[in-house]
Amino acid sequence: KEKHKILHQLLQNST
Amino acid sequence: SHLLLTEPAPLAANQDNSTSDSSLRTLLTLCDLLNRELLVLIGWAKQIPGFSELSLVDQMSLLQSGWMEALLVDVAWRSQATGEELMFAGNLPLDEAQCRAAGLADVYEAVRHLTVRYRAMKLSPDEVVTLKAMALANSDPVDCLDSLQRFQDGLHEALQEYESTRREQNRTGRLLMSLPLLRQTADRAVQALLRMHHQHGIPIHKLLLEMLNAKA
Repeated sequence: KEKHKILHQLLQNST
Repeated sequence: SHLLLTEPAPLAANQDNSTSDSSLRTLLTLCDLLNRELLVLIGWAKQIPGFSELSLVDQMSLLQSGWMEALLVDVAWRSQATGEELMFAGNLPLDEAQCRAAGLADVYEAVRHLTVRYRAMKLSPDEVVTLKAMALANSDPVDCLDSLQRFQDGLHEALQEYESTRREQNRTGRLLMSLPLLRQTADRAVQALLRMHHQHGIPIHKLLLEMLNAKA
């Protein structure tokens, strides 16, 4: 998951 | 109609000015555009009915699998009216020679083929937005098959309902059977960008690189 950090963060942010 | 409403406005390319090498400039401009489009795409995915009900792991997996396909549906759609040029953005048309000079000859060929195929099918805007969402949904779940199937079924039903108002028999099936060509095209584009990065040291923004590496 560390490898996909940015995507993970962007999905967790609310729209 | 929900997909039509949530369709993001197309982005404009920001011409790169860091180099006088026009081929490199094309490539850097394109990579910057793709990186910004990815941000928009992730926001768009969250608005597709059913996507937010997927687990975070499956949301990531679908985006990692389908992002280039979704972006290329847009490129092919924007290029419907043009002759030989591919409209990566309204202000970034690239012809074969420009793509070749930028090391993207095979990407040009593949996306052009997709564009011609879509043109022959005379896609409507409704079909384009649905295909784009289906490209994203068309993957194996890591986590929960049930919620992914609900997500896929919703899109499938929307497409069937839309096609039932039109006269062309077998249209839904034909659209679905165009998805393998889209995947093949996206794979070639991903491989080309990874090659430009690894073999030619082209700098790539963090998000784009992360998404490319997820497919490496």
